[in-house]
Amino acid sequence: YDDPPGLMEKTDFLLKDWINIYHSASGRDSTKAFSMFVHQMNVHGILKTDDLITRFFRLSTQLCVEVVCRNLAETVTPTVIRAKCYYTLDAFVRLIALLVKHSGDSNNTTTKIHLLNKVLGIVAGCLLQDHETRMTEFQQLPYHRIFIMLFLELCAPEPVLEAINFQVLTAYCHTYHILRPSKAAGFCYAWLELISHRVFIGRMLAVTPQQKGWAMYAQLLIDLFKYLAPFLRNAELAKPVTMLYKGTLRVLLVLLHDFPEFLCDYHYGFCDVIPPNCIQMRNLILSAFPRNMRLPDPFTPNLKVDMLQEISYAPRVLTNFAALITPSQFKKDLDSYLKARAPVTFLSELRSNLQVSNEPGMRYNIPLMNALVMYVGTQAIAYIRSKGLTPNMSTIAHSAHMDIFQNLTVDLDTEGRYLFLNAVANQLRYPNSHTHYFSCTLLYLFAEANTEAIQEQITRVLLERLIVNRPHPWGLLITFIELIKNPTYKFWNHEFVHCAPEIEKLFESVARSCM
Amino acid sequence: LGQDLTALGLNLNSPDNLYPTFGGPWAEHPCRPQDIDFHVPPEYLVN
Amino acid sequence: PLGAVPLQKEHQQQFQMMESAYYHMPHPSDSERTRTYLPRNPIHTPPYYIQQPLPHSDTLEFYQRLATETLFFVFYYMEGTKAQYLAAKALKKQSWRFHTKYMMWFQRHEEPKIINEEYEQGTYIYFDYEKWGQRKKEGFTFEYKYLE
Repeated sequence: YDDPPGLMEKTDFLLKDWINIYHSASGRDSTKAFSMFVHQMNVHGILKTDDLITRFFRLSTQLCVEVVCRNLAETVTPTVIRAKCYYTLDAFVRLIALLVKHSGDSNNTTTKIHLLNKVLGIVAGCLLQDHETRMTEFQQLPYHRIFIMLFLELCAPEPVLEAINFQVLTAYCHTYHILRPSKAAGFCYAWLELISHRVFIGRMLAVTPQQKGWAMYAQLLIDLFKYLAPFLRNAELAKPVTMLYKGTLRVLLVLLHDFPEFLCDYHYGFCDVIPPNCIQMRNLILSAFPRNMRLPDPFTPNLKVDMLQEISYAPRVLTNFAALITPSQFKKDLDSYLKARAPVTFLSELRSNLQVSNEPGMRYNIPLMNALVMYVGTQAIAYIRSKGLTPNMSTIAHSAHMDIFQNLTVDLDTEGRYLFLNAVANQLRYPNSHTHYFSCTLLYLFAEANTEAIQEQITRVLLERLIVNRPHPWGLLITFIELIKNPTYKFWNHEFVHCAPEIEKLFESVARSCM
Repeated sequence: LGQDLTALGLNLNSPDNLYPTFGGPWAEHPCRPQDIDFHVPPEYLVN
Repeated sequence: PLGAVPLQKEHQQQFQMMESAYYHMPHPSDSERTRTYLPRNPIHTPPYYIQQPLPHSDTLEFYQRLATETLFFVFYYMEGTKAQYLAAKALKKQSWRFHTKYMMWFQRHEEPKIINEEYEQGTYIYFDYEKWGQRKKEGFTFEYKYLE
């Protein structure tokens, strides 16, 4: 860093001086003390250049982290240790908050946000470097406290802060994305606590108008799911993973309860990165439905799903899944097949576009599979509507769209078909046109299947989603009920339904709750 | 079979939003009234 | 049919870091403003108290029914909370004033005998942390939830 000689000592002296001022009586409303201290900083030339300010913040952060790590190494009672840590950190945070608030004149938001981004970047840089050098000795506390206390200071109900709040949130989301768990695994618990803090959630999802914080918040959750995915892929979870997973479930439950529309809008992106075997967490996301919607009880006898008003409305899907269909030649061939239902060779090449390896369990490009299913399905709905019809068991048949789905059903191996059926089942949510179309598709594929193995696998995909603890998506329930109730599917005649007594009992218990 | 999500310390039937008192991803209980910061005039911070 | 997938090297390193962090989990108070007397770790209200907050307990009317001493206690011990804010409002309704210079509450006497530039004659209430600290050492505890 080749800091100018003496800068570290100067910084150490100033920081200690500020900490005393902050904790002295006059520190209460530190603005008075702050103006005296800024004068001090000027005298020491700290504020002379951008470079010196940057160095000052980096050195101060490192000094604070040093003090905290020394405190944490002491063997006194944890509350005393933490009080000593907060003593240093909270003063440093107040200094940053005051410098941000008072930099530039009151309505010059640019300088304030520029300084905030700088400081957040410096603290993040120190964290990543610390994470790399200290390895398993890395401590979350100092960085966790700096980020959250600074955020709380910048969310105080003051006009100058309210005016820059969205930029503050944006700066924080960028910083948290830089510090996502796959980049700083040793910070992952503090990170989840930071992004799920009640004030942060409130600001990102409730207070900020026009849902402007939703896309950034969705990105942070995707960062979390991407990190968890490899660990959750294996059924046995180690304790540290279970802790993070349960913490994630709590956060998702709060979102399901308070912001279901948020989960509805971003469900596609989330399910794209959640491992297929993470059934309950995926169900939790897929169970969300708009608060102003009343869901008819799926067990209502003779429920006419296609008579529901909402069934014709398309849900908001804020992921551009069409753009995820690559390479572009494949997308072109797909579009021309959908348009002309030719060339037939397109169907026989489908699998080769989706298969990426021969490694069992890793054979297919899951995001591409999901995007293909979503794209073909939504194109099918539009195509059926363009003919003045509505999707149902007969209008979805005999089309280029259904050719593709039937080809995937027949041509893929067990693993590939499982992923394909999952992509379809991931659209079984609350009453909307996607739920309806994909529910019909699943039932149609069951009815038209040319082998019992396919019917068994469709049943398995539905069943594994039903036997886990609640919640269960409405669309999943109505599809399964239709499958076991409607004699067209001859469900009960199939061998696999009676393959084991507990399976038979399970089907019967579901059947009983339907009748 | 997943977890019993009603046993994670969140009152999922609450008519009010959960996030204002959310104790965090590891908390077994929501925040209590006295845990929630309230912006009092700075002179009240006598501690 | 996906089965388990072995962790790649990168994930194993991440797991190591996560595991060491698992033994230094964040503490609830790490995310809260420093509150000397109101740490976040739950103090379980004994079963003989009502377990839920009383109805309307975060309204001014509720605080106006509390004894003056209780209001002072809430003000000084529940700093930075809505309870402190409402206790202050209730005290003002009882013609107490908060002296920002001395950080004390005071109540004017009817006929102020001595008035100098320092302060008015009246009843001054402040919190003697030292004395309280003294009592606290005798193992005296109190329930944050109910101050009656």
